Amino acid sequence: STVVVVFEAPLSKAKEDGTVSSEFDFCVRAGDRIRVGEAIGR
Amino acid sequence: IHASTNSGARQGKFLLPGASAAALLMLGVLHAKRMYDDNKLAERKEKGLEPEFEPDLKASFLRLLPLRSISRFWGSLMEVEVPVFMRPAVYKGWARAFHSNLQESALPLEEYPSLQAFFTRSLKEGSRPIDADPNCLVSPVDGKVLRLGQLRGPGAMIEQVKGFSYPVSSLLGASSSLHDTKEEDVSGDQTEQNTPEGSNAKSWWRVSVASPKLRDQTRLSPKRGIFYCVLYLHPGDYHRVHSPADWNIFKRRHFSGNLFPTNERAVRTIRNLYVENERVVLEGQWKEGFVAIAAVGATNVGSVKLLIEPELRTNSSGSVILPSQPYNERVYEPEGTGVMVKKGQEIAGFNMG
Repeated sequence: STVVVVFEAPLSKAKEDGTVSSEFDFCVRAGDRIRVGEAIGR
Repeated sequence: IHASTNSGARQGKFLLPGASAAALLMLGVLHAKRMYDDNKLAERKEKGLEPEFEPDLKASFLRLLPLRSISRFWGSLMEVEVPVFMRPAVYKGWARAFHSNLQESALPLEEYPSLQAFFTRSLKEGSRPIDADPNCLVSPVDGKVLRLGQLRGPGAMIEQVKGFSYPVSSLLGASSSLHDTKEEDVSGDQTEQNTPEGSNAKSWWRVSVASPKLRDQTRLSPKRGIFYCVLYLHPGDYHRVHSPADWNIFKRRHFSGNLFPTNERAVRTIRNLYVENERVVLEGQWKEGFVAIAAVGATNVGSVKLLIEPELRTNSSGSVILPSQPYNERVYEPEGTGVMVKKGQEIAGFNMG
């Protein structure tokens, strides 16, 4: 069986000092094993 | 006459009936082709080349089979009660075949009356610690990450395998509220997300600002993207589904579809696999916006149970797939708030058959 998660997340945020912080990023890659409760991305 | 019967007997002795010889020959050819294909795939992997989509004869043959009935028959087999003295051996055999971790099972093996009960087992308390970072999304299941990435452009396609993609709107249901996030159209100029098709393409990521004073705020507010992650559960994996974040589930869609296998070979050879298969979609909102989970069944694991809607029945013989109404939908009360679930909370589970 298969589970597909589709979600909205911030792409990038311009800070007051004009720099851009890169927002959401995956912390797993295709092929990784993962378990319930482990972060997919932050 | 004597001589002819002798020679006839001699002939019969050596001449296998034609059909058996042909069947053996065909099986041999098919097996050789399967070995050749697997060999080719292994070579591609060694070279770091990704497997590509290549429909084959077997995929077309699968379309002819009554997969839903086969799935329900398999499920009824799995419900058969196993005598208590046989349970440890049977479940250890399953665990060895599918690499299940028996140490985590919540109950002693003797307590699972059938393979179905063992398959849907829960785990010992604390077996799956939930990442406490409030800004992270966690995996809802145990499994292998097949694909992940960001949806871009008006088509918003998810890659099933290199060389074949399917529209996320077909997976979630065309009326998915994912569309609603495309435009907070008020008035004034539009600042568009970096869509590959250039800024004029009609895209989902249009962010419009009403007036100059808002522009600064909007400049500081996060631009948003839609991301996806496809997770494959092996037959031996823990098969309950947990919540990936604190979110409100607004609606549920049940697509009573086909039940093709969803193993690696099927992903590579069956077109629109996740869009054709039986599945349950939960859709709602988390602190960063839209979120949806699609639990897709397969021949051996054909049904999904929802803890938040125990009365839902999937993979049932009565359900007919109508092109005009590919799914049935339920909006959870109170509308707009739905069912609130916490990150890591158990929300659903897969069942065999």
